[in-house]
Amino acid sequence: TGSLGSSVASAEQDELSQRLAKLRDQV
Amino acid sequence: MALPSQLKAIQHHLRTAQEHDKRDPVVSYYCRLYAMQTGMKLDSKTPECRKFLVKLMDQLEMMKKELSDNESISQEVVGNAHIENYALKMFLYADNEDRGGRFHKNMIKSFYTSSLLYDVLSVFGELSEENIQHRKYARWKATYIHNCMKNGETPK
Repeated sequence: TGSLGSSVASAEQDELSQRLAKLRDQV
Repeated sequence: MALPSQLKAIQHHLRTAQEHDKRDPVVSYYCRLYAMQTGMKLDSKTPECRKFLVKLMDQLEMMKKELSDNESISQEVVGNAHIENYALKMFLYADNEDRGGRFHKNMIKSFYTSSLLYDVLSVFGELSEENIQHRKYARWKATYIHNCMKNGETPK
């Protein structure tokens, strides 16, 4: 479950970064 | 939602955002944007921080939609000028009270809030030397005058 947890975390981090870039029209 | 302790450094920027939701939504938006970017650098790994930051992002996206007709939001160069003018106006008000020997809670808060807004300016890029000096001076003045009044002394 440990590796699953960390992959969920990094997926969410990536999504946040993409949403931030979109917010700032930097896509 | 309660702020996780790992994100304490953005607490006052988020409070400034709340204080300006009605008064000046552009200030609120960019305070939250600064908090978002800084929060992601502080901690976007722990579940409670991720949950907080996702909620903050939801709020930013909603604000951007609601304020889409505002040039200060749709064009960041205009937003930059707005925040810089607002920070300077607040700084000059507090500085004028200070030079006039009028020490009170409102001028302390204005010094402190202007220093927070100079933090927020960093979302647009590197601060100018003048803005760096204003931020340092404003934060020092707020602390100094606050401590004087707490100890019953008159600030010099």
